[in-house]
Amino acid sequence: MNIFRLSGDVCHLVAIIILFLKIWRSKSCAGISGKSQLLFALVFTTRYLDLFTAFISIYNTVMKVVFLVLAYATVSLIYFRFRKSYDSESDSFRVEFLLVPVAGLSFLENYSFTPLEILWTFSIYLESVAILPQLFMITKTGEAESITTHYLFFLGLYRTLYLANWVWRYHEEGFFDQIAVVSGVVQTIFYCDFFYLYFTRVLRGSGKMTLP
Amino acid sequence: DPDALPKDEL
Repeated sequence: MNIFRLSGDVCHLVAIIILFLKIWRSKSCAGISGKSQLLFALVFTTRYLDLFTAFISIYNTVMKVVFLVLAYATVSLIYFRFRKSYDSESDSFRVEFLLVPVAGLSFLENYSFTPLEILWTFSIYLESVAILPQLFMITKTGEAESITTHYLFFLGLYRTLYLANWVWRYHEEGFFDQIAVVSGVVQTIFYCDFFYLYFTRVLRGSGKMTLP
Repeated sequence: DPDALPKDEL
């Protein structure tokens, strides 16, 4: 464990909590892509199957359970409790265009052709594109509430810190997980455009982020 | 080979 990965995990947890509390307290999921949240719940489900087969550490187990619970709780808020405020019109990204290539690639490019390994690989590839429906929804509506942009900021920060974690681990331990790194770089690139808008608009105190 | 590594990252 290193400071980059620990702070990355904390940012990830903060992002998930920000989103959950935003929906819970505003009793609305307007502007939130339910599809992205479904994809994230799928990412955690397919990645954390080893929760029952491999014990890494208390921290690892606790964080996996927390991420799973919060992901499904958020999905249930969007699709059940506050479903009247779910803007399915704007949340129109065709997720099958993500799931099919990701599933296909996880069968082609993996470390070993075993169910657990293929599901893990699927979750790695899927995580790199899971935010796209949310980013697409923001471009479609042309705006995002500032709390939603803070959610995306912490999510992007978590990914950026993971890149630093991999540099550190390669330098310190010679650790290099090619699938995770390549997929993580692609995922972080998707946040670059958002980061630009975030730093130039939201942090300028304009509150809402409106796209040009 | 990476798959021998425990998947210790979240």
